[in-house]
Amino acid sequence: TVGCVVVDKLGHCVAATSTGGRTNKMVGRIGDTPLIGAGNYSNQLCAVSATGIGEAIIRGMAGHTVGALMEFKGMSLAAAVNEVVENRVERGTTGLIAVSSSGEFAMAFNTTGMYRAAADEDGHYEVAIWH
Amino acid sequence: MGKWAIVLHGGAGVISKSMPPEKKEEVERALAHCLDLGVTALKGSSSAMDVAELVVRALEDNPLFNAGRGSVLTTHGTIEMEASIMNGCTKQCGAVSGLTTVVNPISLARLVMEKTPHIYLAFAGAEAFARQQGVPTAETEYFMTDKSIDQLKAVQSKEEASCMAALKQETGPDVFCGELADKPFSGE
Repeated sequence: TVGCVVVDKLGHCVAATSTGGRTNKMVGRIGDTPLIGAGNYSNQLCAVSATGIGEAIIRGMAGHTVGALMEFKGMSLAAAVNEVVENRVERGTTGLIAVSSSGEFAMAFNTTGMYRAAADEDGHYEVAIWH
Repeated sequence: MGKWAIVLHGGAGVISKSMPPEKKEEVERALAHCLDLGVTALKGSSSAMDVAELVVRALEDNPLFNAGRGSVLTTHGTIEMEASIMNGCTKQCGAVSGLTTVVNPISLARLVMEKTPHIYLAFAGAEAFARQQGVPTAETEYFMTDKSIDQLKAVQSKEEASCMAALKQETGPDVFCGELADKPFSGE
C-alpha cells in the first residue's frame, strides 16, 4: 500500500491511498485502503492514510477515529494517531500517517517498520523505515 | 496563510533490519524522490488535492511498492487494485476497487469523486468508467513483477505445508487452509 497526506498553505487537508492488496488475497476481496473512514479519511482538522492489514484497519475504523478524537476530545494530531495505533487496532497490523490543518504531521506504526517520508514548511525533512 | 506539510508511506509490516544496504538505499531514494515531487509542488502553490494525487501516482508507478506497477497477486495470480482519495474541507471522496488494467488507480478514484454522483465504483463498473474517462490502461504484465510472482509462490507453498501439518495433527474437519496461510503477517 502507498499513501500521501497533504495540508497546503490554505489549511486544506487531503488523504490519498492506493494498494495492490495483500499477497494471496481471495479474488473479490475488498478492504485494504479504499474504505473511506478506515484506511483513508480527511476532515477539516486532519488527513489520514493507513497501511497494513485492511481488516484490522476497518475494525478499528482507524482514519475516522483519529479525526473524531481530535474533534470530540480535543486531542492533538500526534496523540490521536498514537491512541489509534497503540490501542484501537491489533498489534502488528497497522501504520498511519497524518497531517493536521495547522501543519503538524505524525507517523506511527505497530509493525516492525513502515516505509515513510515527511517534510514541512519549517524545513523538517525525513525519510525512514524503522523506529 | 498556514504552513504546508506532507507525509507519505510505501507500506508497513515485518521489514527485516538485515535488508541489504543497496536495497535500503534504493527504497530510501524512491521515497525521497516522491517526497521531493510533493515538496516542489507545494512550494509552487499547488493544491493539497493535486499534490496528493501527484505523489501517489509516482508511488504507483514505482515497482518497489505494492500499488499500481508492483501490485501483489491474488490466489489466482491476478491483479486487483484499490485506491481512495478524500478532501477534508468538502468531505468529497472517491474510491475504486477490483481494478485490473488501470495504470493509476488514484486518478480514477479522483474522477469518481469529481465526475460521478457516487463515492465508490468496483470491478466491471470501475473498469467501464475508466474506459469512458479515457485513463491510461495496461496489460496485466505491466503490473506484475518477478517479486510479486515469487511472493505468491512462497505464500502458497507455505499454505500447503501449513494445511498438511494441521491435517496431520487431526485438528478436525473444519481446517481452513486459507486461515492458516493468513498467519503470520509478513507485511506488504
